[in-house]
Amino acid sequence: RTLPELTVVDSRNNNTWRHFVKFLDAGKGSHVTGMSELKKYFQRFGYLDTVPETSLTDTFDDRFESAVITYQKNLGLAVTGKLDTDTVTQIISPRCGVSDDAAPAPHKLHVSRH
Amino acid sequence: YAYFHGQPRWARSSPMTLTYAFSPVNIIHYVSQSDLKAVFERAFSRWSAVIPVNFTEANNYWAADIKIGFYHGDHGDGEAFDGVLGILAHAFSPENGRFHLDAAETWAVDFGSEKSKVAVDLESVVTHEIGHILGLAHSSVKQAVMYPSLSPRTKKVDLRLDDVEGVQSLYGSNPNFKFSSLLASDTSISVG
Repeated sequence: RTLPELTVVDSRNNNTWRHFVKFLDAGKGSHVTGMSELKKYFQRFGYLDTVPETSLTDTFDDRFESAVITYQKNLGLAVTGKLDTDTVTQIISPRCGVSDDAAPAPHKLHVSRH
Repeated sequence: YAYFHGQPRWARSSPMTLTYAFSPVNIIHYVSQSDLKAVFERAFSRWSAVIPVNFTEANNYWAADIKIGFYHGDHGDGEAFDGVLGILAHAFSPENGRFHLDAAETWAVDFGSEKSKVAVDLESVVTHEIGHILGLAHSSVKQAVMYPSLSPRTKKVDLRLDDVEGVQSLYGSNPNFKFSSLLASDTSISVG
């Protein structure tokens, strides 16, 4: 499977998140060793509540699916709830360290539960 | 576009002037001082072209509103850098002014002379971080400067409509700015 963005990155260099490629195609119910590291990434950028690292499991659970969906929406990706090629490519791309957990602009539509 | 929680902005009388300065210690030396200053000057001028905010370089780093530095790893603000690629830079919301770039990156001012496959365009990242300094958070519009990621050897320096509308909502418009000056497509990619 080809990850287009990766073809320009030399794998010998220290690309912090390159190992997340192994989670490609994971979806709800998957259990992949090391997925807790990916959950830390999602915590780091504001998509999962901060909890003790020891409580992060390697299971793709409901909370993580919700985080992936929010990530896909925020980053303008197709919303699949899975770690598809575009999503993984985006996750491993170099980025700004500022969290994505920001306030929505006032004019933007949002949904409230009533 | 999006804002930080509470929509913080620099609260000065308009037109406001913000000063910036480079850390005398935490700096990179493989980019010349003149190139470095020119990059920041161009990046600041893009934002000041659309809002009534001027940026001027100050000599006194500690007294400047915006404090710029290149740092390795854990540099004391709780947001450690991570080496080559990964996190490239970060900046703080108004009116903090801290502007940090990862010294481990191969920062490029010209992809013609910098051939590294992991070279990152300094001007693109600087332009993005200035958006944070002004109060913009990340955008979901891929073409916008405020989109959070940037691939190596990619240049994205021109503000898009989403960036302009966001920052003008915070500061108002520069009276000389015309929306017609925005390009339909202003993202260029250079793969060496």
